[in-house]
Amino acid sequence: CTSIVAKDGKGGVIHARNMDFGLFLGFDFKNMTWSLTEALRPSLINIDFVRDGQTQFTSASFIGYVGIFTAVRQKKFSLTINERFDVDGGWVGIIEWLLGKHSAHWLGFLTRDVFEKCDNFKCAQDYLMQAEMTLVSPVYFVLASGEDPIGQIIVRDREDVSEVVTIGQEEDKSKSGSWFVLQTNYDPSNEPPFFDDRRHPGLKCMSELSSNAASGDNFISKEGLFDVLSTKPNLNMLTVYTSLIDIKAGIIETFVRECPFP
Amino acid sequence: VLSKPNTAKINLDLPPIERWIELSRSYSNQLKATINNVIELADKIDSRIVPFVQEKLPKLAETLPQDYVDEMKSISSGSGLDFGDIVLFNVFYEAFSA
Repeated sequence: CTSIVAKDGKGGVIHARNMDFGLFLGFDFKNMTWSLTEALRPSLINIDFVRDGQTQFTSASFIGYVGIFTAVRQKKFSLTINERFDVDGGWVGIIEWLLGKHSAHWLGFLTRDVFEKCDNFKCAQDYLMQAEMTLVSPVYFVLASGEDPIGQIIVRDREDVSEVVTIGQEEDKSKSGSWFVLQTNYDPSNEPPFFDDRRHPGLKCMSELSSNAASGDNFISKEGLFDVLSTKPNLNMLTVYTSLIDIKAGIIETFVRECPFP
Repeated sequence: VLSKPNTAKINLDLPPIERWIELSRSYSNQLKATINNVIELADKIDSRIVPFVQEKLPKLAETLPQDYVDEMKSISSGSGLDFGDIVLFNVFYEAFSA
């Protein structure tokens, strides 16, 4: 996956993501495709969760899945989830759950809870940082605010937050943490492996496609972000969809993607 | 870009046990194809995984938050798919990361 939150030049941020999904052993040599990726594409759907006739939040989801991987609460916040490959899994969480400790959260239900219970960015941030999780594979939460130009990567272990990267903490404008944050599937403080480096191509695209205001602030358009996420290897054979999130409008524009065998 | 997905509504004013029935009935073929694919892949990894999950998860699912258990039951009811399969699909991030 690749998730990006970037300044939009209008005082806010745009949030976008590529959702990559595949499974080890899942390559179909006959058709030269990843079979789970192919199976998931037709089951993609945008869901408006409605209460009292009003949309509370909107998600880009798969039919049959009640949790959240990509969602927005209008004007308040948006959230995307990236799998974290860097760290050994929290096997102990699953074992504890099987042995009867049921207080920890499963990922999909935790993220759904955030949208059910939180009406602002701070609440969502606290919830995602503090909840105990049943994680087998730790996770990156990429969170954006609809009220302030805030974008944040929260690097989660089962019990703790191991790292946070926020827009504005980095001076070098070619790096994540400057006027944008960009997260793939590896810890921000470590280099990604050479065989799966989507970070540096993504950073290069962000630099090349950004605009520069008179004030010296960089920003990017929705179309620019879409181009970043359409560039290989950020777009790859495991990419199921690309979502562009307009937090103020509460709209997720989702595109089913395909990337042919090289 | 291949296409843009449809948009559906889930009415949170309905009891959780009813929320997903209509949607999962309309998309039961897609859901069956996806879940069959997930099960086939799990079988490739280890043929003991699916029988274990199908046997244990419905009981273990009762320990998950009740609203979400009911929502998964409503998906099972609408699509005609086994409840254990729906639970598996909903915890597959953790299950398959393992």
